[in-house]
Amino acid sequence: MYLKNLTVLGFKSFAEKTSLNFQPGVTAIVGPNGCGKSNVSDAIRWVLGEQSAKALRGGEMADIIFNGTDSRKPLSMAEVSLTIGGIDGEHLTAAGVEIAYNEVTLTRRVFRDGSSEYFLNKTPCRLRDIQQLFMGTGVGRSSYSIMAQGNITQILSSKPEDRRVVFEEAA
Amino acid sequence: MYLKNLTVLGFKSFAEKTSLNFQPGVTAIVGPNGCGKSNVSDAIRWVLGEQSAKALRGGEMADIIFNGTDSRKPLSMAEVSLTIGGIDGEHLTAAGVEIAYNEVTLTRRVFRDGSSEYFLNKTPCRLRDIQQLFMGTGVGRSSYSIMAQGNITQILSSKPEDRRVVFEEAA
Amino acid sequence: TRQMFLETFEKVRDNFRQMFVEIFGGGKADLILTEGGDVLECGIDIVARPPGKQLQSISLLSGGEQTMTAVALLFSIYQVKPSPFCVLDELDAPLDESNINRFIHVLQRFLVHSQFVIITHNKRTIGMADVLYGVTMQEHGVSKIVSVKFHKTHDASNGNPLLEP
Amino acid sequence: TRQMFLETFEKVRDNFRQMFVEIFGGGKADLILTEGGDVLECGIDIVARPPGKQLQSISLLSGGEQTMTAVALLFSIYQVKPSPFCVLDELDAPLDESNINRFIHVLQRFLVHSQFVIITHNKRTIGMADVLYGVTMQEHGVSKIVSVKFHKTHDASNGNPLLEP
Ligand SMILES: Nc1ncnc2c1ncn2[C@@H]1O[C@H](COP(=O)(O)OP(=O)(O)OP(=O)(O)O)[C@@H](O)[C@H]1O
Ligand SMILES: Nc1ncnc2c1ncn2[C@@H]1O[C@H](COP(=O)(O)OP(=O)(O)OP(=O)(O)O)[C@@H](O)[C@H]1O
Ligand SMILES: [Mg+2]
Ligand SMILES: [Mg+2]
Repeated sequence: MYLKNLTVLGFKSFAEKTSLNFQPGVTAIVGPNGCGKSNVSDAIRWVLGEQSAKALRGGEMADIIFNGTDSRKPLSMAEVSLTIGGIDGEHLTAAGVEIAYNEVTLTRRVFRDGSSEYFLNKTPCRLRDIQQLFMGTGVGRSSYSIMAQGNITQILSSKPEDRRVVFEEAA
Repeated sequence: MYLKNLTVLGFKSFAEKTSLNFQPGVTAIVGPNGCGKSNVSDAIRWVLGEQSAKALRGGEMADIIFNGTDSRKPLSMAEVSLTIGGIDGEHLTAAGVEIAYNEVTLTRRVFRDGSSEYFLNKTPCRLRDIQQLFMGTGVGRSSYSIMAQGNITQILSSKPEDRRVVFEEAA
Repeated sequence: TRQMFLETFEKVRDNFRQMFVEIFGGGKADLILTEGGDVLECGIDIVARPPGKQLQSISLLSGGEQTMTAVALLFSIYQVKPSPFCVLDELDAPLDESNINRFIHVLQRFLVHSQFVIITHNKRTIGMADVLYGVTMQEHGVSKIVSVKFHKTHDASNGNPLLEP
Repeated sequence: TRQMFLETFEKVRDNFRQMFVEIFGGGKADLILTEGGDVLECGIDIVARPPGKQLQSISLLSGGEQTMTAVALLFSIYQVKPSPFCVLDELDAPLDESNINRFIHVLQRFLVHSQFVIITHNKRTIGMADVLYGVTMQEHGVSKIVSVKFHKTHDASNGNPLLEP
């Protein structure tokens, strides 16, 4: 399984449709303070199904919709798509995707009322289908595969009981 | 009021008597990870009367006594002295120090049983006398004059009620 | 006392509004007494809006923006009651170069009233110091302090001190 | 299931013990199941002792040492179940140059199995990337992504990529 593309529109500071292509190896994201780097990490976390607004630094889920600037109006919807290649047949079937596809695009939208919609290759689906896609791959809500800014030492300071959840994910 | 000298012995990683002289302006402290820079900040905080072992990253006060290495035994006592110049007569009197002195050395010792001793110019005194010395100067337990590593954003995330304590200190 | 607290609060608040705009080159920030009950009971809320952006909870600000906002508040309090000395431990870790320059620039103003002890890994911050101490651990687990001879460069854009151990 | 958890725990634990010694060039670390009750209920304690130093609570370790210890644990878990992709946001902020080099060195091993997306301000970390994206906010509050042409240097000590916007 590997990332191919991330496309964001209306997610946090990404007012315009923006696309990021991934290669094998290391992709570095750089830029000045406040320009939107961590927002990219939030977008990936969110489209994978993050349910906690707090984990995305917001108070409620609608906080992640582009809120406007001095010269732009707020948007009414946020949409993030993540295209992934090399998913094995078993996971595709579990998620209800035709095995014919060798790449899958997950899409998530949220509206001002906080309600989310999910899509796999443009077909509406449930959050659970997206979770099925990643079952047992090490990408999951409690895995450490997405390390938020400043959070690395939380591995050390978190309660011993919380830590075991991560081990169970890896099991 | 200005700092003149800090002398540490047996405090955390300072196994040997170490002295730091201060000048007006900015003193920068540099060095690799884990070499003892934040321990210098802890030493200053501690000699000024910090009572919380947690604020010094320990579990109990005896944790700040040099704990030994592969080639050195632990020490039984930690001692830090801070020499300060330019203290006005009023504060000197309140702390019980003779006005003849134009510089004051505060010393604090702690032993393995956790008990602390305090001295002003080598004369034993109480913690309260040291606190009197700094009353109303902006140096105090709840002031922001000592900013621990990683703590700056705590100003933003701390409870609104906690924040007011700092304002009261500044009043 | 209620009177003293309110006076201090108002002064810090004014400073904070100005300091934020100066540090961020615009935008708007404020301190707000939380609702309800006695002035001596309520807390203090912080709102901050970098230039051009919309006002949102400060939790949504970036790591660097939060640090600069906290620095603005810190210095606003120092302006009301300048602490004779301040110890700042790696404040500049989350900051990019231009924010470190702004931080250093604002810091200069307080050097008249206060001594600063700054722990840092950053070359620009080091370049503005008057005195430099290196902490080393040649012997595992044992800290030693080395005083570093230092020619302070006054040209901030070329912050490379002559370092001799 | 109890069996699966214990197996995973033992693997991560072995990795962690080795990884820590490798990263710190010595010392000792361990993962310990907390006391009492069912294996499926207890938590996981972390102990770590950098080379030459005495074992103490990890809260007394420095900022950089804590980060490297957490990095060792992170990679120990990745070794047991390599996540296909990982996003690391400014992990290197508290690290000095030699620790960043060690971090980059260990990271290389995982590139066989995983993609990494690394957010960073550090030149050395940038120098080891295969692809570089710059995020900009030319217009206040609106992020744009710029792909940066990049000649990856394989000489890690000379990590200056040719950057063309
Ligand atoms: N819903 C939203 N609408 C518009 N802008 C938003 C929204 N949510 C967050 N932002 C903006 O995004 C910016 C933060 O971006 P981000 O955290 O990605 O910065 P960063 O590049 O990681 O910076 P740093 O280097 O300081 O960590 C903030 O200025 C914030 O105002
Ligand atoms: N009581 C003690 N006895 C001996 N060593 C101690 C004691 N308490 C702490 N230390 C050691 O001091 C070291 C931490 O020092 P400190 O936090 O000052 O590092 P630092 O220079 O600030 O590093 P960084 O740049 O990573 O923040 C740790 O390695 C720890 O083991
Ligand atoms: Mg960030
Ligand atoms: Mg430190």
